[in-house]
Amino acid sequence: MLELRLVQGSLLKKVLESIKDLVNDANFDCSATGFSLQAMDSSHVALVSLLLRSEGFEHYRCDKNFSMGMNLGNMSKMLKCAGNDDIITIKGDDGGDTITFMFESPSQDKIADFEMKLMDIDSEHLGIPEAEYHAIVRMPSAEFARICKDLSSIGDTVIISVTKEGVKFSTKGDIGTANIVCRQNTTVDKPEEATIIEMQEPVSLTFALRYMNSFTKASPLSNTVTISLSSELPVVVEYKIAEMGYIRYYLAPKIED
Amino acid sequence: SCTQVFILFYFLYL
Repeated sequence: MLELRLVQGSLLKKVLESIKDLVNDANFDCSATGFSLQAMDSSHVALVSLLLRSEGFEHYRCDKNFSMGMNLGNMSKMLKCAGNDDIITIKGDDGGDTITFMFESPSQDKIADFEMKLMDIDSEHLGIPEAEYHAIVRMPSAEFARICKDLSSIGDTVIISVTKEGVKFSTKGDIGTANIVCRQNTTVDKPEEATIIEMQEPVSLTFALRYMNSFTKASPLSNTVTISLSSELPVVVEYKIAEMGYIRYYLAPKIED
Repeated sequence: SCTQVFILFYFLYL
């Protein structure tokens, strides 16, 4: 049996908005560690990995490990019915064919429950190794979203290059080219406004902007984003979910023919 | 031109 209660229900609403356009159906895995998900997009180019740790919930009970297959579009429709200040409780059973979402208003004067049908989804976990990355960039998530949005009006792909000069985002399209360089900047009023670049060696990789733009839907979850790059690995775009865990997007690069 | 690599190229099933 799974029973979890999340006082900050808006977090779950934001999580769904961050993944529903990338992945249609996915298995949520329930364990003593937390509520997690790993799923590939339908093109098998990107992978999303979500962890909401059990300690982040006001109440968390999971008697045994099991998975619940959900259509994320339908789950999003249900969670949109929760108010931003609502407390969300999720209840489900191993082997059950439905999951219940309960929404409580902060003053407890409105309580709603929604039951959603589950689905059988054939999915296998990919093994994601711990890796050393050539470069790790941490920057404000709003800045990264702005860059991806701006560049996608000019081209379809972005070249992300990290050198000791900074991190450069470049694109080219029919109308011209664009280059945006962000330098390390730690002299800011608030730590979340800093751009921090840790570089072991220069790296330059090309990615489809369509996916990057999709990842930036997680920006409301975190003020900062961490982009980890290595020439032999997919890029990892990570948004920390305060006190609870993370949402990580892995994107395979495009390579020269 | 560039070719999109699949994520499975990097990560194997557990």
